[in-house]
Amino acid sequence: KKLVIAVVQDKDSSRLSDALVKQNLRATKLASTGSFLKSGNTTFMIGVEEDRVDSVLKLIQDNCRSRKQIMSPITSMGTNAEGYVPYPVEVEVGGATVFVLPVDQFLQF
Amino acid sequence: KKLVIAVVQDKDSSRLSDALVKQNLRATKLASTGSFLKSGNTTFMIGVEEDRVDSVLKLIQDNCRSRKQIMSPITSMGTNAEGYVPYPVEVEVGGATVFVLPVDQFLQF
Amino acid sequence: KKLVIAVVQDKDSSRLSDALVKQNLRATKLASTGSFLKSGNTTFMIGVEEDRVDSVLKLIQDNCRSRKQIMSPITSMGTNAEGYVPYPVEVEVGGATVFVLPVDQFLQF
Ligand SMILES: Nc1ncnc2c1ncn2[C@@H]1O[C@@H]2COP(=O)(O)O[C@H]3[C@@H](O)[C@H](n4cnc5c(N)ncnc54)O[C@@H]3COP(=O)(O)O[C@H]2[C@H]1O
Ligand SMILES: Nc1ncnc2c1ncn2[C@@H]1O[C@@H]2COP(=O)(O)O[C@H]3[C@@H](O)[C@H](n4cnc5c(N)ncnc54)O[C@@H]3COP(=O)(O)O[C@H]2[C@H]1O
Ligand SMILES: Nc1ncnc2c1ncn2[C@@H]1O[C@@H]2COP(=O)(O)O[C@H]3[C@@H](O)[C@H](n4cnc5c(N)ncnc54)O[C@@H]3COP(=O)(O)O[C@H]2[C@H]1O
Repeated sequence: KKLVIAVVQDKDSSRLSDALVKQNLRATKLASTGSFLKSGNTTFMIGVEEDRVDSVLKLIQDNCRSRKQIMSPITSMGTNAEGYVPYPVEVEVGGATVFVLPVDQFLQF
Repeated sequence: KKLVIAVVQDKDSSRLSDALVKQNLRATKLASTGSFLKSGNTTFMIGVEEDRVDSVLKLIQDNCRSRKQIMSPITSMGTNAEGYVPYPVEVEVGGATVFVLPVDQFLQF
Repeated sequence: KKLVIAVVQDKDSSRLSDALVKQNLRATKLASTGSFLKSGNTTFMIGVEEDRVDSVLKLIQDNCRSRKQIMSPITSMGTNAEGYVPYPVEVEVGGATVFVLPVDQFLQF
């Protein structure tokens, strides 16, 4: 078993969830926040047999889109310059950030 | 050290939390959602010495019950057929879904 | 790549988040709860190249403080004695509890 952890945009969360269910892939969702844009996103935890990891990755790729998001001036603490951005700035947010973790044991009670 | 990740039903969350504290086992809880029933559940993260993994697993098994849950027709996007279930359907939800992950380093500051 | 999971106090969450962004380290935050004090804290997931793990750990250590928190009598289910603590008790909460996890694959779509 492997544990796939995928951070996706909220807009794609239902579509990805339904696509996983249709392929009988089980998953758990957590509400999360990006540290740069400080806006909400969704973290999926998907426990899957090693031989189905590639089909989970393809499913994530097919159902999660990259989009431009406006970074509002008040949250732009993270700039290297004076510390704030006077104008709204457009940031390209990717479709998914994915980690595949090794699993020592998997159990269901 | 190992990191035990356990997805349990909300109804068992306090009982499991108290049982862990009584055995001086430390844990962190996260609010989560099941991708199939789309209802709330609880994800525990329990960092524990390798030689205590078995007692954590037994504690989870003893404190988390499986139950039948009603799946309401509007959330049943995931069926293979027309895409919706006309009548409420009973689904058996297990007591816990558990992953034991290897840990390279554990630190407390 | 490694996945650093750090449980920190809510009070340090923004400072740590901004410090990570300044060093161009990417992270995702999750709202969480401690199982002993049953009060809110923050769990960071930080995917980072293996050669930057030490600088992430130092950043966490520099930005997260330990503090005394008052444990209110009603939540002290976890004591070993009668099961409740008659007086408010002071508990020292550390700055951060950190797990460094191995990662098989890292992808961004
Ligand atoms: N220091 C910085 N300087 C300039 N631009 C920056 C930046 N940090 C982030 N960005 C940009 O902002 C987008 C949103 O980042 P955020 O941290 O809100 O939301 C992130 C975060 O929640 C998560 N994420 C990305 N990389 C991660 C990592 N290595 N570890 C943990 N979470 C990560 O995935 C979300 C989307 O990331 P993505 O890379 O597609 O998109 C990122 C990236 O394009
Ligand atoms: N491999 C995995 N990776 C990550 N998280 C996992 C997982 N397996 C289970 N979980 C988590 O544990 C919860 C309970 O799963 P369980 O299999 O006991 O109980 C499940 C199962 O009996 C049933 N079920 C789930 N997916 C199904 C599907 N595609 N077809 C038919 N029944 C399904 O519905 C119950 C509730 O599922 P729900 O998704 O709401 O909630 C799930 C999900 O949050
Ligand atoms: N091995 C582990 N696995 C997963 N998460 C872990 C962990 N160790 C610590 N944590 C997380 O970090 C928070 C702070 O832990 P710390 O040990 O600094 O500070 C702790 C500790 O000083 C004390 N404490 C915890 N459990 C105790 C117990 N059974 N007996 C006495 N004191 C306890 O209460 C403080 C707050 O604990 P709380 O549970 O509310 O919140 C914990 C928990 O969310």
